[in-house]
Amino acid sequence: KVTGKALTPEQEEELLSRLISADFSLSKARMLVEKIRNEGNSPDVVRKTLLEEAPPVEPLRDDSKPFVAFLVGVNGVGKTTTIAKMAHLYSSRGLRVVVVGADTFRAAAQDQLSLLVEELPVVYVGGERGSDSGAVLFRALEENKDADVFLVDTAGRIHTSKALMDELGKLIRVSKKFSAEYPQEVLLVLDSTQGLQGYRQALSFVKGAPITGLVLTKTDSTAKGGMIFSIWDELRIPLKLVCFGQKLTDIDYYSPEKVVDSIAG
Amino acid sequence: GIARRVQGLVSSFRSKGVLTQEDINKFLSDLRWLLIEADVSLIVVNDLLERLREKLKPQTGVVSPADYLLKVVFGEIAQILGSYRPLATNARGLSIYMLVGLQGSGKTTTAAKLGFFLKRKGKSVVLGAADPYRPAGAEQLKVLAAESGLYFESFVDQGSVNVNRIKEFAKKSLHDVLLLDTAGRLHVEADMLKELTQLSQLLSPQEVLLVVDAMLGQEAADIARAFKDTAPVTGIILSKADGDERGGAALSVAYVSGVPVLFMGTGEHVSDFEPFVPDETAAMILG
Ligand SMILES: Nc1nc2c(ncn2[C@@H]2O[C@H](COP(=O)(O)OP(=O)(O)OP(=O)(O)O)[C@@H](O)[C@H]2O)c(=O)[nH]1
Ligand SMILES: Nc1nc2c(ncn2[C@@H]2O[C@H](COP(=O)(O)OP(=O)(O)OP(=O)(O)O)[C@@H](O)[C@H]2O)c(=O)[nH]1
Ligand SMILES: [Mg+2]
Ligand SMILES: [Mg+2]
Repeated sequence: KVTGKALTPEQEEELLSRLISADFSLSKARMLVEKIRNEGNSPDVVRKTLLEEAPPVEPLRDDSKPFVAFLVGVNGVGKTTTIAKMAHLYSSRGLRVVVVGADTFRAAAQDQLSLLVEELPVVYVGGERGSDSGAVLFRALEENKDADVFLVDTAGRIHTSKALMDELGKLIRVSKKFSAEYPQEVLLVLDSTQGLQGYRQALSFVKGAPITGLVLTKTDSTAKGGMIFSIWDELRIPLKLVCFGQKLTDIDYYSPEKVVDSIAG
Repeated sequence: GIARRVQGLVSSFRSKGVLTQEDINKFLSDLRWLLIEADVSLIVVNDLLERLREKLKPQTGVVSPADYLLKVVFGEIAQILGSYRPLATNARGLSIYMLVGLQGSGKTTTAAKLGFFLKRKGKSVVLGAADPYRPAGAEQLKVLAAESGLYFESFVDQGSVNVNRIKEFAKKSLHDVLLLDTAGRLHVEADMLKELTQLSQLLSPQEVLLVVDAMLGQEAADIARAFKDTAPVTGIILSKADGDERGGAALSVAYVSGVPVLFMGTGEHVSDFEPFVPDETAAMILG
């Protein structure tokens, strides 16, 4: 932890190492150290520089009703659990929430999500395993015309899969049958423990869908999420939600200060 | 993958006749950044470079410098990664293999894959549910077991793992293998790590297999260390190797845990699973 004076070369090396270990890309870490060195090397400068480079706070586009949000991402990152957390967030505000279980592929995916939300005052719409995910979404939107929020869970799939991109495209087209505004959010869920792989996933996913924001999960781990700086820098995709545990309440809006504090130490 | 990158770095030495100490230092300095960009944990990069620094000696041209560098670096990486070896068996009865790892790393799916692999080798396999936390976790394992023609047994009772029931089952069972699928846990969840220590102490499994997401970032080394300190990890199974072109996490985990990578998961289907061999099948990871 740097304390009080200008950074020595050793402290600069230590800062570079700390940024790399925080999952910053090599080029981003070097650029930050360079910037800090030029601005005069002190702990306040470190924090200030990180805050300048951090993604800004961009709120969820959930002010228009009905609000439709898709959660997408690779396998096991926390999409399903995050959907349940968002269902809790919105339903506890008195909004009418529909949870759409559009993962019709993975074993027990339907059971998992319906169990996660069974205590919540929400409507669950799912489908048989192997059925068409587009049909599930269509039915959810068609049969709940008075709902306020639709939270759509999708199957995890490796980011380089063309099949994934095609399915995502299909789901977006289905939602557009109901309104040109849908979906207001397509959130890419990133597992913070995957580090820079999340940046590569973002590069892939934007080719197949209009990603409007990120969700960073498992921040209760020691991973610091440095890759979100590169994702903002190069793709202009902001971080919107942060998850830090397996309970329904372990979710919060992104705060640049909190992210920077955990990196700056 | 790491291999192709190292080959790229070495190609600049193709035209050289000798290898000086200065060449070696420059090579190691470039290799450092290459390994970092391949997502190897920083602490492992530094240790690995030290080992290579001691191993690499100036060459007078009898061996091509490029071939020499490749041989030493690949040799070191392959040695760290290890490779498939048959799983340990219990001479006195049911062999218990425990699958452990972070949330979402692929344990449940891997249990089915490993079970199917062992079944094709002639073993009678039971998939045992020992994750009391994940909603529909046992159901997921049960469905996967049915799909692959494997037996299924749930050892979850009232929100916890019923260890006595596992012991009873093991005593009476005529099966060869029990694959225990446990709950995902973070390397910083002390109570969950404690539970894991207790489980392994009470059951004395023949193998404790750490399922590792091939896409892990810098955290990989710390994760490996925490699990190694918690339970006697005997092997690594790399999951989602189809999702990564870097492969750094595999190297970090193998290095810190000191145990070999035994298998690699290369997709979501039960057949997307293969014994790990650093030269050929690791092409996916080492590239
Ligand atoms: N510690 C921690 N665990 C989490 C967090 N979010 C999700 N998990 C856990 O990670 C595991 C995977 O979560 P899922 O919600 O099933 O992930 P998914 O992306 O839907 O997975 P697939 O649908 O299989 O691709 C579960 O055990 C979750 O409880 C988090 O913020 N912190
Ligand atoms: N592409 C790919 N997906 C995989 C692989 N192994 C597992 N998965 C997927 O990864 C996701 C998580 O797998 P699980 O088996 O549920 O992971 P887990 O470790 O049991 O999760 P928890 O019990 O919540 O800790 C699922 O969508 C799996 O289908 C693999 O090798 N390749
Ligand atoms: Mg899911
Ligand atoms: Mg599981």
